[in-house]
Amino acid sequence: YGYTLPGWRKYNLTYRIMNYTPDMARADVDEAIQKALEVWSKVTPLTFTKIFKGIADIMIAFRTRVHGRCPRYFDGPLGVLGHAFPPGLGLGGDTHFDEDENWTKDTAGFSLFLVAAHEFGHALGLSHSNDQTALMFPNYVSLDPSKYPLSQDDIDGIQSIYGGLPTTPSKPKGPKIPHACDPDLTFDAITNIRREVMFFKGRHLWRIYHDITDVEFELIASFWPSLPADLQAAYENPRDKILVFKDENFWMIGAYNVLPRYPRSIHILGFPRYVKKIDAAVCDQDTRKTYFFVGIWCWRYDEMTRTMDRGYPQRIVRHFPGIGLRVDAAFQHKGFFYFFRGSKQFEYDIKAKSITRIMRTNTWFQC
Amino acid sequence: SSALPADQKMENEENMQLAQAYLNQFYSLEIEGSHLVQSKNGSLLDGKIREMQAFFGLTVTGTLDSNTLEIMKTPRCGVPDVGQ
Repeated sequence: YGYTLPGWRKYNLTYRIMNYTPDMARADVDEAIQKALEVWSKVTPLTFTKIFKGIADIMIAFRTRVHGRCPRYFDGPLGVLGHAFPPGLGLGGDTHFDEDENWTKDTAGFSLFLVAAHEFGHALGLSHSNDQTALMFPNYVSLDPSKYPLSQDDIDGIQSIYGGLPTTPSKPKGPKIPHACDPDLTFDAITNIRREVMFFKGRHLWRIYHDITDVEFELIASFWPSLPADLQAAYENPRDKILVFKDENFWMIGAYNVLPRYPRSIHILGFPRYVKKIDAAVCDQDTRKTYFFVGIWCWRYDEMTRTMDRGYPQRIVRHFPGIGLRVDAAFQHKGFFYFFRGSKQFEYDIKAKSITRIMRTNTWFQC
Repeated sequence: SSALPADQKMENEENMQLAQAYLNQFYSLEIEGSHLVQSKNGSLLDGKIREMQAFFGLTVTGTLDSNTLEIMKTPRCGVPDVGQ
């Protein structure tokens, strides 16, 4: 499967049928469109609500040849059957069917249900798949209408954008998409990565560039498909590598690629067996020492000798007075450490060993 | 040797036009072509045919064989396969 970024930033989508093909009864068109959307809502937290006026997320129309503002055109009978646009404003999500085709409820002509289900895959952010069993394969394949049209490839693709069905029966609650300016925003992990800073949360990350104000919101999987969601710690070491931690595993990323032979156990770094997870990590680029935060303790790792320093662990409250018992995430920027705990952020002067500012966590996002 | 029969020649030309239109629309041939001076042996077109054959799981020959033409003539979605 393949997908275009980003998907819709919400689960509750609307659709509107602008006009009807004379090939089918109106009720049959309504049913085909509704069933085609259900194909996707059955495997994701997405819901689709029909509206009858105004602008819907997915505007559906039967058109021919060159049509309106659409940059694409149709070509008469056969050939191109329909097209759709990836999520977004304006034409985003819009879906057009070629009225010069013979649309049918079954497979006598072109099944509107099958073609619509494929085009709605695009409207939700999927691109074509080269898996010949996939609904998102570009060529029309006549299928028994009673057969479930999605292959595992399709399901993997759409769930990589929106996540799967929530385990709790009440569907609308699905995996929450974090919002940058949520006052209660907390972070799983934060790291520098060359001239950027990445803030990890659930399946997503925000990235900001040094001295550039805009913020990008991405899926972790769009960079590193092999990484799990809900990371716990991350830092950049002096060798231009990123280490990311979850439970007893850590991965090493070089030049934006996860290096082979990872994940590996955190215990090879020198942690005792009883340490099962890392809460946060930050590397002091001046001293080449990395601080690991585990519960109320902190360890210090010498990046040059690649060994843990003696005399650790120490209590966080003793080593970094003022920042509290535990740390969620940390990173270094322009000589300061920034510690994140709950919805608070502490700017910390390492040399003076004192807090210089206390802020909300999302001050980096221009809220 | 005798020249190709006129209708065979015409069919070849039609097939070539179909292939050009298909690769323009779904494999951004034209976009990339406008940036590169297309070499005499049509290597850009050859490359695009190979890319399309690989996507559809066909034998990658770089030539317009019958299987490739058959796929190009199959009704399909109008969204490009690459460069989306």
